[in-house]
Amino acid sequence: MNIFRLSGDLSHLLAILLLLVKIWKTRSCAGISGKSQILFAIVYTTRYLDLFTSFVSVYNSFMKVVFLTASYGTLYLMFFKFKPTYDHNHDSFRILYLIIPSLVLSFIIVHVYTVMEILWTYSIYLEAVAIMPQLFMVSRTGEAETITSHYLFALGSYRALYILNWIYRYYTEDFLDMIVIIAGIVQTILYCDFFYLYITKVLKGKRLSLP
Amino acid sequence: YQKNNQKDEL
Repeated sequence: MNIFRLSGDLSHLLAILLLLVKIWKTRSCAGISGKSQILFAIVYTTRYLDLFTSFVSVYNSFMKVVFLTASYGTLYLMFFKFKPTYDHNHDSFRILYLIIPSLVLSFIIVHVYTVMEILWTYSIYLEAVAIMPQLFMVSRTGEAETITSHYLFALGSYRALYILNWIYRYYTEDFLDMIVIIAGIVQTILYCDFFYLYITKVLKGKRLSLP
Repeated sequence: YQKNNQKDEL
């Protein structure tokens, strides 16, 4: 554990909780992509199956349970409790275009051919692109609520901080996992356009709207 | 090469 990894985890946690609180407080999930949330639920489920097979630390297990619970809680709020507020007309990204190629890639580029390892690798690849339906939705509606922007910024920052963590671990522990590193870089690059808009607009008190 | 067989990250 190092400061980059911890900041990344806390940023990730903040993002997930921010989204839950936003939906709960406003009683609405307008502007949120249910498809991205479905993909994140698949990501956490396939990655954290190791909750049952290996124990790393109380911290790790606790965070995994929180991420899983929050993810399914978000799905429940979006698709059941506040379903009428879900803006499905603008959430039109075809997620099979992400699910299938990630699955195929996880059979091609994987460290070890075991079920757990392939599922873990799949979760890494799918996570890298899971935000695309949400970014697509923002581009289609041309705007995002400020709280949604904060959510996206925290979620994007998490993998960027993990990149710093991997650089740090490479020099201090000789730790190198090219699968997570490349996928993490792809994931972070997808947010770059949004980061630019966030810094130039939202941080100056303006609403995020596309030109 | 990779040394990450125990997945200690989230």
